[in-house]
Amino acid sequence: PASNLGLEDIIRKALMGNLEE
Amino acid sequence: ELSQEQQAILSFIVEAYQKHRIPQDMAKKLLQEHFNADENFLLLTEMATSHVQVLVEFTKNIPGFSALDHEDQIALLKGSAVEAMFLRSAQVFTRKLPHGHTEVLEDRIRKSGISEAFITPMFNFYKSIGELQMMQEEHALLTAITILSPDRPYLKDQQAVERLQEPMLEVLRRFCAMQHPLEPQHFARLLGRLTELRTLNHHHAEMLTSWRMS
Repeated sequence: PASNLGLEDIIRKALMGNLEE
Repeated sequence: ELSQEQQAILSFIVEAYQKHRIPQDMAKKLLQEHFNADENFLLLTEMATSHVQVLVEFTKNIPGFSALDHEDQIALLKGSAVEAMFLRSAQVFTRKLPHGHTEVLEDRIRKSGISEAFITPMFNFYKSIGELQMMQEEHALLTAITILSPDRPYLKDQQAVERLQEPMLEVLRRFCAMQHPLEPQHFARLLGRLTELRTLNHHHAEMLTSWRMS
């Protein structure tokens, strides 16, 4: 789940537009 | 008055700020369902994740942001995520919610296991934001200004960030002068809240550690 990701991982994913992952 | 270009920036930023917000069903969960301490922790963690995702979507709309160096984009977002989150939460606590909702939210946060030493400054901040009776435009601009702070750690091109932040500050300054002609200190007070945010940000890592241990 997203809650297990660190802040930077969440930012990187969101910047790349991979919110659905 | 705002120039045509400044008006366009303002409308664009406000629209992006209103469009990108935490999904309503998640916010509803926070109010309607009862959870034990573990589930409470998980829900607040999910909300924080959603906050960051929404913040990134909003930030992509800030004029010039996408043209910045990719690693600098990450440095800005990493440096400001907590501050932007507190700013957005403050809006929730100062808005007129249906009767009892603010209490439910406050109770949930107070029972989340976060130590009182961190909770009190947080609610003091919400109160100080509430006193300013900020408009949506001011919230959106102040969030953009926070994100575009040129002094974040690991930032390579500070000048490029300054060039993006300055027009935002000028739009906010003029907007304040237009909306609060009898309160010449309003703009300075808004910027003063950014200093408070820095302090909250500073204590946030400590707060997380105490929360996890609890």
